[in-house]
Amino acid sequence: MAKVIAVVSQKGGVGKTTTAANLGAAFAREGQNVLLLEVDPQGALAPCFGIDPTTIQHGLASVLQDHIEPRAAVIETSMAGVSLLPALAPHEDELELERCASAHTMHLREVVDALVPHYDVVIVDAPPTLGFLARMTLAAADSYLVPVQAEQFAYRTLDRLIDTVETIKKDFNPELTCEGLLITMVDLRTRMSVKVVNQLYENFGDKVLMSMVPRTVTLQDMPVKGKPTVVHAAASRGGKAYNDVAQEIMANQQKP
Amino acid sequence: MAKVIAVVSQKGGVGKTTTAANLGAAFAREGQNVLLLEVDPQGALAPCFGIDPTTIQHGLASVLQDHIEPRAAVIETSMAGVSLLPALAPHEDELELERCASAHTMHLREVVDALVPHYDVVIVDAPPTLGFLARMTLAAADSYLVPVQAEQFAYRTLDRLIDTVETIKKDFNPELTCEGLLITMVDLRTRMSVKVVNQLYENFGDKVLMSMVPRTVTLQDMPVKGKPTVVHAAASRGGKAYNDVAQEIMANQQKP
Ligand SMILES: Nc1ncnc2c1ncn2[C@@H]1O[C@H](COP(=O)(O)OP(=O)(O)OP(=O)(O)O)[C@@H](O)[C@H]1O
Ligand SMILES: Nc1ncnc2c1ncn2[C@@H]1O[C@H](COP(=O)(O)OP(=O)(O)OP(=O)(O)O)[C@@H](O)[C@H]1O
Ligand SMILES: [Mg+2]
Ligand SMILES: [Mg+2]
Repeated sequence: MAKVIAVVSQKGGVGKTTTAANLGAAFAREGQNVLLLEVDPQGALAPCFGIDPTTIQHGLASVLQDHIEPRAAVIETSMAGVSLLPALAPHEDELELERCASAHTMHLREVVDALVPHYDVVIVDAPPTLGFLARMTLAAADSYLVPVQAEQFAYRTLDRLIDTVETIKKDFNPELTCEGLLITMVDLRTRMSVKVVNQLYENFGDKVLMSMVPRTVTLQDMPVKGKPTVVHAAASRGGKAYNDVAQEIMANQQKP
Repeated sequence: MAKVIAVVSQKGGVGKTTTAANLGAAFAREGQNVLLLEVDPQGALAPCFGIDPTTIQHGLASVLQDHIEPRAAVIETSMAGVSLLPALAPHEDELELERCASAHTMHLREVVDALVPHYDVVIVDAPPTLGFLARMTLAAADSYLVPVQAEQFAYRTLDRLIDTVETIKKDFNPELTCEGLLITMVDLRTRMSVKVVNQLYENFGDKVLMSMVPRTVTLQDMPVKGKPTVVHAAASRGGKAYNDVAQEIMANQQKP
């Protein structure tokens, strides 16, 4: 029975997709059966695994509109242990996803329930919003992981995200827990980075993961290489960082 | 009669808000009367002008639900010539904005029509999506400006944005034109940056603005300083770059 981890932040470009792809690959290299479930209409996950988005037959949009069964939309990637359910096929659009999410907050939860028997972990890549799609994502998850960029703008967005989490816990998903805050794109040469990292540890203490992800060019070329960084550059600073994050999350999940 | 420029990109964190705030301030320093119209529920604009978001009485959400007149929601910032209509007051939420946008694509256009007699330029800060909020934004604009990060992910998102623009032109706003593609966060020390900049000029030639914005720490601390970079650090690389962008846009608008 899979654990469902939602990677969420309403702030754009903080590393949600980079985190989902690399964590998924890192868990798979530990022998886990991983499903990457893409709710973000941008469709940035497929190229990270060398999949041409124009070849996608059906996306989550078709599943939520009951055109096909969830398992029929799952793609086996070329990486052992990693499957992908993409948000949109070329003929589908973002509005269909938003309409389904606004009509029925628990709809993704029902889709996930049909899929969890077949995997060890489901990682959900959410869009940069706190609207209908993000709420549907949080309602479907066991836990949520928040990438936080070590920059001023990103730090201030945590309050509204926490409000949304509390609303979803109250109305739909009381069991939802926090997997942690993951500090991303850290450049400790800048005073801003050091200051924000300290503030995060002071304010959110035990929720902040000890492993941080540095700003590094090796994490930018996944769509070019067609593979996650933990695969094509496992020994690089970026690859090592995400392997450490995966190890820390797995260790946390063992705790009682 | 104001020109309405929408700053759009479904990619997160590419510099939409940083561009909207700095362009607005640069135009105001040229003597223009500027309205910043925030459609992005994140509310990142207010802190760029030293406005505490908890003091906001009514946002665009109230205007779209007909609780108040558009002009009643406009805040005079401490900077001469710059006014702000924020997306949300603390008691409002993102879902209200999304519902209004899905119900009535032209609703923002009607709000803008009530405001344009009072300004020289309206700059709209859009959220990182191509859903209902983005479409409502494009339907309300005279032109759209796209910040494009000099990184692989960002480059590939232009196709879907252009499809959305074409749909909106066909169904709602035939006069919509492209103000340009603005290359942001350029770090020409990295091979990735140089390659992406070349690809953009090859593929979109005359649409790419000549002025580019470097990746620089001076563009990150607007919420800390409570002022746009073109105001608090006009001579810095970041301040100079956005002044150049403003000059180029104003020169383009003079052409027949
Ligand atoms: N640690 C890092 N170092 C350098 N670049 C990074 C790092 N993590 C991500 N990036 C780059 O930053 C950009 C944004 O990352 P990513 O797409 O993962 O963020 P996101 O939160 O999923 O964005 P969105 O909100 O648009 O979905 C990408 O171009 C990516 O390659
Ligand atoms: N040229 C630059 N150099 C360095 N940092 C920058 C630059 N432009 C923006 N930033 C920083 O990058 C982050 C994202 O910028 P910004 O918020 O303007 O993007 P956005 O597209 O509006 O994001 P969103 O999609 O979440 O609305 C911010 O922390 C900002 O301070
Ligand atoms: Mg993403
Ligand atoms: Mg923004």
